[in-house]
Amino acid sequence: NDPITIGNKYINITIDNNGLLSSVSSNGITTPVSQKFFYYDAAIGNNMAFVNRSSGAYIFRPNNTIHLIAEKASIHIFRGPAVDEIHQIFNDWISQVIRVYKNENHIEFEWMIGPIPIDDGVGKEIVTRFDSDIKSNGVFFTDSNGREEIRRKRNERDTWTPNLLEKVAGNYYPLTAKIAIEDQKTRMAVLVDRAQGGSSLKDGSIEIMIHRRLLHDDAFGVEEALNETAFGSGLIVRGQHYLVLGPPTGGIPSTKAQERFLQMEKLLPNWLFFSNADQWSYSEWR
Amino acid sequence: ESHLTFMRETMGILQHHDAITGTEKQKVAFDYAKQLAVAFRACEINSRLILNTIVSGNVKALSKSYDGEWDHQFEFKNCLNLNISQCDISENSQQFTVTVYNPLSHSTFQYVRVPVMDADYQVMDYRNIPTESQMVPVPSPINHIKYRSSNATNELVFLAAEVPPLGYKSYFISKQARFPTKFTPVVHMVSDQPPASVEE
Repeated sequence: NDPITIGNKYINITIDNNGLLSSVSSNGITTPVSQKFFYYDAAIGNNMAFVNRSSGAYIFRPNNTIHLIAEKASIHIFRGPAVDEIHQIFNDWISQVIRVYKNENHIEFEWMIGPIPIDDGVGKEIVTRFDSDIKSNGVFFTDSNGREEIRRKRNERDTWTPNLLEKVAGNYYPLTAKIAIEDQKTRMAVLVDRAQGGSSLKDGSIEIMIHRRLLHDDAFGVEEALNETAFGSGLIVRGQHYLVLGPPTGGIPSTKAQERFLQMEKLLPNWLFFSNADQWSYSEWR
Repeated sequence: ESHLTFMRETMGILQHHDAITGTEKQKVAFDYAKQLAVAFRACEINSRLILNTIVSGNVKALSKSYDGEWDHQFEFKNCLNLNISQCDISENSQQFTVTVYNPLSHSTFQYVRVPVMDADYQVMDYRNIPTESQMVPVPSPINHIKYRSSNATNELVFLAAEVPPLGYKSYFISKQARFPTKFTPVVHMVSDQPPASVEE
């Protein structure tokens, strides 16, 4: 029932007695950070009206209300010389491994989602959300090409004043490599392992969409809903996010430099080659 | 060059937004996966040639007394489903090697995760020194839906340290006498012995 800490000399995380992430200590900073899974109901629209189509393959159009999927997770902890892992089980269709390698200064989240239940007749769009006390003042940073980091401001646009009717979808942006928020004291970045959509819908928060199962077509040409039953029961997705936390300026390497190195190593990883060596002795191979 | 161009063209096709998670029908995803697999297979020939050239060159350089032609062709294979803990060679071999090639211009430290069966494994580096390793279970869905074609229950984790820029390191992994896995981490202690003399 006591909080649990895993980590190394660079970074430590604490898991609360609900089995959920509660804080991160890294680069001399300790910040309360929670991470939970949520879903949006996919909007059901009138496909005859252009401005009111259903959420589908072409349109990410969730309803504005967000639902928490699980308040608790059961956990198993594995500690060893290479990595500490916490295996979380949220429900029948969401599990996750949080891991900290012994020589790394980031946290890895490997999630597995699906098949998304649709027994209630509602399409769902699943997001992971990191909440912190960072006073980001509506500002967040995304990249859209793996290089340039673009400043975004919630509910705003650079060159006109929008009146956003879809507060969620209207603030989502493409992520190729990462999304970040910061204040004067702390910067928090989440790197993705594939192109995804993400946003910061409240101060201190980062959310990333990771899986969808929809029951209506959006009338943009596919003429099928994104409701996959290719394996008989809906799709399971598995992927990774990497969290880096530290001061926004200073430090050697700086937090941004750490993010950049990590991005290089995750998006341009080492190539692994496997060879069967059943016919070889070690000395022959050597 | 033609192999690389094929890969470039495939990557170009995958810039389309339908190749992005959550926006495409699964049949489209399968087609993209198929195209990528063909492109990888084409480039695998290049990478094998490159690695064989490097390895053969190194072997010749290391063995001054070696006066024959280096005729052993290593069968370097990609495992493209490592992201879902699936690799035919590591799961079904008593012994196998993992070669880590670093395509970046700075040296890297990477924790390698290899899907394996429920057994004990020893990881040896090129200096005849055991590399510290750890077994962890492969995460599986609670609903027990089979989402991968693999019997691997565990992953073997070890650090490939200081892989040189545009260079490689190799590791020899062998299955050991079976001990029950209790998932208290299996630790292979690093030897206190100095590394065997290797001419670099």
